[in-house]
Parts: sequence; structure tokens; C-alpha cells
Amino acid sequence: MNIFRLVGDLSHLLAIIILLLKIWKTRSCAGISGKSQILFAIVYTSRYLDLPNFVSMYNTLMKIVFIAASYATVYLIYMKFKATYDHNHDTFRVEFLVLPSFVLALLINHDFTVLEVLWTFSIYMESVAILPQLFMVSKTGEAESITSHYLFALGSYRALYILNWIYRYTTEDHYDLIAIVAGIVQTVLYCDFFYLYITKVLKGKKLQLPA
Amino acid sequence: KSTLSSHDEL
Repeated sequence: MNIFRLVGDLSHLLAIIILLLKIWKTRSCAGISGKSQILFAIVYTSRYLDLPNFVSMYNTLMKIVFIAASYATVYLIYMKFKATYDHNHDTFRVEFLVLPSFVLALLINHDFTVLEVLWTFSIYMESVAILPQLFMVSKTGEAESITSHYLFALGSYRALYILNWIYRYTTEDHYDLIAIVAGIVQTVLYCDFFYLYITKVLKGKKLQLPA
Repeated sequence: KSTLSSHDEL
């Protein structure tokens, strides 16, 4: 465990909490892509099937929190606050993300076993899971500040993981090429958003895309 | 080589 990974994990945790609190406090999931949240639930489920493979208390606890929070979020969007779900703007075709991620996981993995292929699938899936949400923001042309904070925390997490991987490569000689490449793709997808966040949201303006 | 047991990250 190094500082980059710890801050990355905390940023990830913060993102999930921000989203749950936003939906709970406003009693609304307006502006949130339910499709992205379903993809994240799929990501955590397929990745943390290795939960019985004990690494540390920290690891186990975080995995359980991520899985539970992702299902809670999906429940809030599709059940409890269904009436506020903006499905007309959540039109990204997720099969274009799920199927290629799965096929790629079958082709490029560390080991051709069920758990390993599912872990690899979750890594590929995670790298693009935010696309329905970003698509929704670009379609409506704006995002609430709280949604922007959520996206910033979620995007920062993988960027911090890249620093963690560089650190681990230099200090432990440990690296996982699948995670690294997917993590870079994931971070690059947020770049446009990061730019808007820094130039607009941090200056107190609403995140609005130029018409 | 990465194996399942080396997936020590989240």
C-alpha cells in the first residue's frame, strides 16, 4: 500500500458516497446514467468473485462496500426513485461496451480460467463504464455541480492508480499490463471532463458544454 | 506473470 493507491481508493470511495448521498438527499437521480451504474455493478460483481481469496481486512471491507454501494445505487435509480430517472437521455447502447469487453477478456488475459477471465472482463468493462454517463452529460449539455464532483472523484481514482502502478513498478518490480493499459484508457476518457471541471466547476460555474 | 492471487488491488 502506498500513498497513491490509498488516496486513489479513498477518492473512489468518496465518489460512490457522493453519488448515493446526492440521490438520497435530493430524492432524485436526475442527470445520473442508470446504465453506467448497472455497468459498475457488473464490474464489481465480476471482479470481486475472488472475495474468498483473502488479501487483507482493508481489501475485503472495501470490496464489500463497493459491491453493496453499487447495488444500492442501482436500486435507488431503477426502483425507489424510478420516477426521477431521466431515461430519455440515457440512451447509450451498452451492448457495444459489454460484448467487446467480454470478447477482449476471452482473447487477452493472464490465464484462461473462469475467475481470471471475469476479472479481466471487469477491468476492460470498468475502463469504459462511465461512457453512458459522459454521453448523457454531453447530450443534455450540462451537469449539476454535485454530479461533476462525483465524476471528478471517480476519474481521479484511476489516474492515482496509474501513479501507484509507476511506484510499484519502480519499488516492487510489480506490474500488471492489462490493468495499466485499461487504466490509462479509462483516465484518458475523463480528460475532456477534467478540463471542464477545472476551468468551470472549480471557479463556481456550472458545468455547461458550449452549444 | 500475474496470477489471481496477485490481484491485491481494488
